[in-house]
Amino acid sequence: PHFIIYLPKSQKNVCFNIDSEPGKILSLVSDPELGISVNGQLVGAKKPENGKLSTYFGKLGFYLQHEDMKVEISTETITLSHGSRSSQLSWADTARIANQRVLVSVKKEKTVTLTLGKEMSFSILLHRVWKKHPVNVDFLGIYIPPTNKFSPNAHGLLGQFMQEPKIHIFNERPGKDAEKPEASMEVKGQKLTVTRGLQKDYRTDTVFGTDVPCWFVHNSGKGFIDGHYKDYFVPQLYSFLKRP
Amino acid sequence: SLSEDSGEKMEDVDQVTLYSYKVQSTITSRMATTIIQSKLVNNSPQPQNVVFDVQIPKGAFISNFTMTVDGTTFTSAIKEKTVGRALYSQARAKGKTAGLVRSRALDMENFKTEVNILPGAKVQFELHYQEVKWRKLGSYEHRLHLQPGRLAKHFEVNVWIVEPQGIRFLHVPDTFEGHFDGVPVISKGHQKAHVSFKPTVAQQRKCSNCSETAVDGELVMMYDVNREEKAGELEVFNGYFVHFFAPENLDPIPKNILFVIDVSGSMWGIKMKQTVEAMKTILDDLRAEDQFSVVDFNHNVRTWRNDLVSATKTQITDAKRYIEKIQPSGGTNINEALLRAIFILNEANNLRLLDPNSVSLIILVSDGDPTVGELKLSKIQKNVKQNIQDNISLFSLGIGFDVDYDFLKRLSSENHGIAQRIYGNQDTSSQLKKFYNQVSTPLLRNVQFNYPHTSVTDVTQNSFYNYFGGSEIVVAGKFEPSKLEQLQSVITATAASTDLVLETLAQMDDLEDFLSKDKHADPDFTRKLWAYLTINQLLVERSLAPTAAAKRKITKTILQMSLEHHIVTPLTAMVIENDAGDERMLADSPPQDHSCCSGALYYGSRVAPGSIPSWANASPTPAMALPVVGAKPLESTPPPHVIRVEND
Repeated sequence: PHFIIYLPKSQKNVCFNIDSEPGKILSLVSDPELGISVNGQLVGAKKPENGKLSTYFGKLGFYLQHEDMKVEISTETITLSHGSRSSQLSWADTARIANQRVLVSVKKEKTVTLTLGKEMSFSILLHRVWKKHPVNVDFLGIYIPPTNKFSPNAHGLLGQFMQEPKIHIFNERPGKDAEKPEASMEVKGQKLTVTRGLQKDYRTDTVFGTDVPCWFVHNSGKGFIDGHYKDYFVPQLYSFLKRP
Repeated sequence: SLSEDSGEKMEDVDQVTLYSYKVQSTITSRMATTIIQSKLVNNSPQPQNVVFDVQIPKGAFISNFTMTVDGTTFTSAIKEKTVGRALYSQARAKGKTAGLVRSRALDMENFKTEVNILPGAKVQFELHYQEVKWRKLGSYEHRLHLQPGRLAKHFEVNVWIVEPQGIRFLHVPDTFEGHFDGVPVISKGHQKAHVSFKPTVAQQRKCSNCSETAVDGELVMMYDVNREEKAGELEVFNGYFVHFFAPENLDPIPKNILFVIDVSGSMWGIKMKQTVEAMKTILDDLRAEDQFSVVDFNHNVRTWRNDLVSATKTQITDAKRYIEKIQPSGGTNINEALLRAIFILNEANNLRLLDPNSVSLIILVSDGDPTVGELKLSKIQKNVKQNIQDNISLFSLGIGFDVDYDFLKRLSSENHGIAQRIYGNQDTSSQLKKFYNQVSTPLLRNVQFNYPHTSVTDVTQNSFYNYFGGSEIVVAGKFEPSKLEQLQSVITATAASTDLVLETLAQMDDLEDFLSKDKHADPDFTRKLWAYLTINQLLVERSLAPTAAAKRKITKTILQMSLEHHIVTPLTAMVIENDAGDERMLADSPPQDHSCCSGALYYGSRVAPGSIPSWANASPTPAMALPVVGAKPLESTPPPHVIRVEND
């Protein structure tokens, strides 16, 4: 999966990507204080390309502990479980399921919007591919607005950036590849080499996406994210991240 | 003998030869149209009486009948009952009769025609009828009662099933005890299926040298459509729409259920034995989150428990033990029994002992009319209506034919339930269990269908108290194609722990090419289904009409629709006459059985199709306008030399 982090104060986009094994579950947001966890389970492409197997988010899990509610979103179904009871919809429906403060709204074959009261919302996009494509598989994208009020202790691959880190980008210069400028970025006491590039925002154009220029951090975001990306593996779709 | 051209030798023991017997059914999106055609010839030197006697499902509407006797064709016209009778009395056909008679079978009616034909004469009968398939216990059943009465040189049954949603499975069970093994041929595609049944004369014989036919029973087809993809299917065509709704992936809603069982003397013997047997299985099927109790009544009213009890294993065992000990005797006091059941549920509700997400059901099982206490049926009905709270659905099961079934139907229809007739014999138990299984899994409450567009009119009942797993809710209506490009529906409902809003958009031409591609698909199915549903619902509304004026108004509408849609209903009759109009027969339906949508599980109500509940209107901030961390589209245009960074 590709990550794009928008830093409102410095008005910069920083991006990185992580490729790991299908089945692994990554913690995106973990906020034990608010009782909210968001995890993504990886799905692999049908076969490697150039010797490398791409992975995507095939399933997302939202756990709203205080509401005793779990929402599992896969590329096929959307399941809302409250205690022992569950209701399921499919991406073929246009529907809304509401329970107390939680509202799950499905736009047929496009998006699911999950809102918690008025203070929190998440947007999940479905990327459908040609079923017989030899390599590509359906996958999901998730978008989290800066207006979401997580606690200061929130963490996870995305959650940690709810507290915006200071960054300083300087010494912009031609890169090894003349067409890919490089620069230096100081962040969290580290000095990284970053590369200018493009990522995609699919919310307005679900097929081709909109180009988003960003400074790309190499090595699965090392130095920009706390610790190593493997620190963000969690055992279950609804687990909270265990921090050292 | 006719054997020379078929190569098969037919005895001439029978003076009348059945040259061909053909049945053809087309089911398009639950709407089934069946044609039964029979051709006979009188081989004997004497005039012969020929009978065309077919059984059609109760609640099916006959739409056409023609008869050709020695070249003289009789055609049918649908008339208002009294008009039909008057015409018939003016020109009674000589030596010919026709009529619809009520059969003793559970859910069938007989259409019978008898005609006297001269030696050598030929006669051809052709009957058309239509019915809607109701989904029960997860499948639709199409039953064809085959009773040609004699060997037929050409015998064939063809059934085409066309379902735009896709056919999930199709099964033709063996209902002839293995006699026709391998004869039904099934071919099934994704959206279409065909079943053919064409036994040869040899195969029709009861035994290798018998002259009786073994074709005497029902050919049954069971199927269901694909539902994994979508919870509802909205089909629009020709200015009508039909909406099918049968979601499955929902958790059962807890139920508070009271079984009110008649243990009067008339239940003695097999009825009680079968009822006890059924109850033992039914109690075992209760779920842990259900609450229940049992009220048994004769001239007295008793309860197993005076209030609702959780369906734990121990409680269920105890209730079963109680039921096993029941000895039927004495009179029947339905009024007190129902009021006691209602009191128990009301009390529990008032004391907040019920799960707010639960549904409350009363299942009344009785085999006779009241003989003790309040005897007046209308008074009992009034008492129940006055005492029952709005959250309770009442289902009535009438065993046998001594119970006033109309009363049970009215009683249930006005209390969010339905009534069903049960045959009092050795399979009473399975009928009771089958009925219970249809209501054992409530999945949704307060289901309402809304069609916000003003050009949508004539919507059938669109508000339902419950939705039970394994069944299907059907709503239909009209719209003006010129004013709509797409038809939108909003279904609102409450599941076990969530409120559900389901929006569906159907394009005007969604079905066009699908239906045009298949010559068996009935392009008129939406109109027929709408008419069928509307007339049946009006029939029940008529029986519940509070004033004579209201009843008259409904009667007028039903009659108008029956004539317009050319169908025999309890208010119309079929006049069959020859071209000259000097010979007529009359077929009118059984007067007393105004059954609504026989087989339908729901009797709902009508709410303005555009009135979406307020809670369903609250929609979240539009998904696309969300500002997000990490992917905010920037206004600045990147320098042209920037290219995509794929990944490390």
